[in-house]
Amino acid sequence: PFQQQTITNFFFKA
Amino acid sequence: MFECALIQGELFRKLIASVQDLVQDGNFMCDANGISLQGMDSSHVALVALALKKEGFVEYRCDRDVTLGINFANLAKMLKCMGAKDRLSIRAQDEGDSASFVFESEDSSRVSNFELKLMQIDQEQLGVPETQYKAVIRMPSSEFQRICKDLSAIGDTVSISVTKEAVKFSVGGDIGSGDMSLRQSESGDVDGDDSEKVMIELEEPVQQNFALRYLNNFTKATALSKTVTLSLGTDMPLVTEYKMDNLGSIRYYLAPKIDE
Repeated sequence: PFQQQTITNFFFKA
Repeated sequence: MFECALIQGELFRKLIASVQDLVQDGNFMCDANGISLQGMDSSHVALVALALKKEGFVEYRCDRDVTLGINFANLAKMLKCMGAKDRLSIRAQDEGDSASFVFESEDSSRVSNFELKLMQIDQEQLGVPETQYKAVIRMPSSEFQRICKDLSAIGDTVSISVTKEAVKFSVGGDIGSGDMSLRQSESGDVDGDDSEKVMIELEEPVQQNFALRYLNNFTKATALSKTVTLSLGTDMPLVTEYKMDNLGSIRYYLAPKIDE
């Protein structure tokens, strides 16, 4: 029932 | 020329052990203020960020910014040759293709020299936005380690929910379900070690789900600090931070699991 998010969805490319 | 020395080389070995299962290789960015490292796991679910301040070193010299591309498994092989109480020195030339690691025993009776080949690592750095977290929990790192380990035997996802009174870790799996709550320590309690306490700073109650496999991985850093700080918000990564007295910190960011 859970879907794993990725960290790149939250942090921007510097 | 880059040069630094740590009295407790062991600390550096523990740091490398705390990242090497999550990230294979990475760039140590060395500048006049200290050393930083950032890396993601291969699935891009977690990010580890290491920040070491020059004040934590007995010697620190960095004439020009240098980037040391390091394979952690290879570095760990060399650090294995270091004695538990050895002093560690790291040296690198500005444009060199290797870094030298020197281990010296307390009484200087044994000195070991290792040259590690450096790698060219093309790695994108991620910007971590400044965030106001809804809940910040500080707790004994060993307690967090135990909870993650024990709950992962029951399920693969933990739900962390925080209220003013307590933080609750809940798990469910094929065999059943369960939860463990830690109450905020009494503020009037002046006895005992501060690092034994559970402190909760709360703006508003929050609940998020996370993969226990990654949290267990983060707890490799337990040896670095008596306490761990968990910072949570709604629909944002969890921050698991281990602070080392004056040397700096290691932070792990973990993307949440969304309930469909």
